[in-house]
Amino acid sequence: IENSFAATFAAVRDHFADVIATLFPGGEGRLTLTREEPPEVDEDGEILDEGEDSEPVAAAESPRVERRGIEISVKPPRKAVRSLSLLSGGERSLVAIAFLFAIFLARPAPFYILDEVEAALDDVNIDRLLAMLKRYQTRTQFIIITHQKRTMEVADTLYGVTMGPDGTSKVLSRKMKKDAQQEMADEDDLE
Amino acid sequence: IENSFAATFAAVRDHFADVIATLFPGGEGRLTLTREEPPEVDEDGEILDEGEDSEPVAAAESPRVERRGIEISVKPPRKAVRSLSLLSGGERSLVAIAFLFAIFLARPAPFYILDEVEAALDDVNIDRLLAMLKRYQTRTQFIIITHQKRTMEVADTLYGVTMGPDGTSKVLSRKMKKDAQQEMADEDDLE
Amino acid sequence: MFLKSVKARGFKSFARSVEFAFEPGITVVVGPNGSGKSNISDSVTWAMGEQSPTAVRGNSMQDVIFSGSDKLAPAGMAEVEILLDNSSGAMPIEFSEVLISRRLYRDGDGAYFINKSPCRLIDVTELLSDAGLGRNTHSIISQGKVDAILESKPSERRAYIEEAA
Amino acid sequence: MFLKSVKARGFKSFARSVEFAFEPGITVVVGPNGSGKSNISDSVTWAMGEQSPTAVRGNSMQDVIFSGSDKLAPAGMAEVEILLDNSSGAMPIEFSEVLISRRLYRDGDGAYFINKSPCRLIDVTELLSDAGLGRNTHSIISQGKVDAILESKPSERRAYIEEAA
Ligand SMILES: Nc1ncnc2c1ncn2[C@@H]1O[C@H](COP(=O)(O)OP(=O)(O)OP(=O)(O)O)[C@@H](O)[C@H]1O
Ligand SMILES: Nc1ncnc2c1ncn2[C@@H]1O[C@H](COP(=O)(O)OP(=O)(O)OP(=O)(O)O)[C@@H](O)[C@H]1O
Ligand SMILES: [Mg+2]
Ligand SMILES: [Mg+2]
Repeated sequence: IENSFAATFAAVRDHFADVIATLFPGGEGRLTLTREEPPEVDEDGEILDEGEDSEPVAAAESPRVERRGIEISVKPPRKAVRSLSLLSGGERSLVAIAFLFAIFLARPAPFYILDEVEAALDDVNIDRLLAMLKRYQTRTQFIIITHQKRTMEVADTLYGVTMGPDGTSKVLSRKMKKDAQQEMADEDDLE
Repeated sequence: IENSFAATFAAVRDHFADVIATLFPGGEGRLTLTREEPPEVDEDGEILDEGEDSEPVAAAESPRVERRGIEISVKPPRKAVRSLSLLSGGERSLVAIAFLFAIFLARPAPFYILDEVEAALDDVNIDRLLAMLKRYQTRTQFIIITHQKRTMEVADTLYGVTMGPDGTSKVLSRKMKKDAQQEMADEDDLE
Repeated sequence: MFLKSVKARGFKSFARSVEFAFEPGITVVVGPNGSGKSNISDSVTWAMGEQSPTAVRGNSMQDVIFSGSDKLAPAGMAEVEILLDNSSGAMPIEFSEVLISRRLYRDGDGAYFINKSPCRLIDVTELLSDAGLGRNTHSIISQGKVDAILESKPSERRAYIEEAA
Repeated sequence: MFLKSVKARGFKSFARSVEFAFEPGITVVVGPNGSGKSNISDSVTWAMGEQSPTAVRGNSMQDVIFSGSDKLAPAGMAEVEILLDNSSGAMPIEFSEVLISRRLYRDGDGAYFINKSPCRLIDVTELLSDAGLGRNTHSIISQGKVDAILESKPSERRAYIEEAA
């Protein structure tokens, strides 16, 4: 079991660095395994050592890999590495998306359902996320729930859902790509 | 102390019903005081009786008002009243906003800072929220952080913040209403 | 392999039977607040065997059964069917499509089916896990939960990798 | 009464002193992800006497002190000044404007000031509470926390009303 964890971790780690470089151009991301002993905790039970000072351990080196946790550290462009809690709302979304994409790239699942994952992102970062979805759409299926017009534009298929007069959900329409552009203009009726 | 709690609760309760009627046209909202005894809890410690079955108690009736909690129940238009946890993301934002506005209307604070409170809302509901902000902007000051273009349009003053090449925040600009329309078109540079 | 369709009946706001047919590639779902978009995602999570009511935003699992509206009486049962394309043979089953169904009745009775044959929950979860759809693959990101991974402790994040291993 | 200005120096991403002058009515703040918008809201929460690091997204209160960037060394102190218009006399103090300042040094020493005179935390919180700005007025809604009120138990919601009473 250990070998496959170590191999998967190594693959996810490498992909994470790549995806962070794509989502934070000029930034860096790193996944490391925590030290062996249980982390120090403060009086609230919060882990004290999340962040820089855990020395990265090459997954293959230690036979006791099985109990190690995974630490995420990110350096946004031009900034210092800080605790994840100090990142902005949008930056946190991007880091979380990067982690999930790193796992996807190491071991793809047959489909992904993403429910308003880009709600905290500005337009530039929405475009970066959408570019990534388009790059990988031949490797897996993405079903995306959104209110963002930019996201609607990358749809191969667009579904409209609405609440009927009887208080139940109705499926309004399903447009293939070629009609979707035209319908986009009418999207405001759905919203 | 009791009288002022009872009076404030009564005012907030009435305002809550009004604000819900504005944000959910055709819907109803109600604030009620919980019963005296502590709520039943299930094995996870979740309160079992949140919702319909707590009989509303007129604040003035009971001398033991001081230990009562406040229950929120909302009936979206055409739907039945359900537990708050079953409401949608946007509906939950609206109910929370209604509660906060109900308190504001009963006892206004000098200013409010709202950080992306409309992130989960569709365009129709963003417009309803903005209409409410405009209606009350002479009674208090609103400072709103957002990525939504619709929200930018209601600004009397628009501030731009950006991250400088040295990794620190810079205040880019501050436009008064009359120039804000023109700058809106250039907003994409900021984003 | 991909998700070919989702059919829901009596599940949350889907009082009458609705069907979503999906294609490979990118499908986008839009609609007003409260129209039922996240309920689609919940229906798939539930059909895949989810046991925690809070994972589908309920206090008890019966909360997923359509509980009525101004015009309609509550339903007695919730049912969701998800159809997975298996033409690549990823799932160790000799069909080119796999239909996974789940039902829940008001009295708490539940049932699972694979290609319409009754089965146990463990049969569903094992079949899905073979296809890379285990509980921890996080292939379904619920609304507002995108940064949950950042809130979890380092040891909890390990489960993400173990599942994928 | 309204918030006339916020000045921050060495506070989070505001390494050098920045000032925001606000008017009555509606002010909207925009900018890219990570540019420092929510840090403005945190700076006001902090200047008003906030004691919990998690309320300003830190693990310890020193996390609010600018901790350096690629080009700049960390700051030794964080300072925020908020100027409140008091021409309506809402605050029981004979000035037409009230400046509330807070400082924190790397060694953990902190200080509060009202109109530049040193004071205690309790002086700041009492003054604000007279003006309807107590801890529970929820006049500052942090990012992602809008529906926190729905997650709280009925007894916790009571504090919202008690504060306003
Ligand atoms: N058991 C149930 N019976 C009937 N309706 C239900 C049930 N459970 C939830 N609902 C309804 O489903 C609606 C929520 O739907 P959902 O969360 O899917 O909306 P959404 O389209 O995702 O909206 P948003 O854009 O705000 O996130 C609620 O209004 C709720 O009343
Ligand atoms: N002590 C500190 N020193 C330096 N920079 C800090 C400090 N604390 C936080 N930051 C920086 O502040 C940035 C976050 O700013 P903030 O949360 O205000 O962004 P925002 O404009 O609200 O973005 P979003 O639109 O994504 O919500 C982070 O990138 C973080 O690195
Ligand atoms: Mg939703
Ligand atoms: Mg922010």
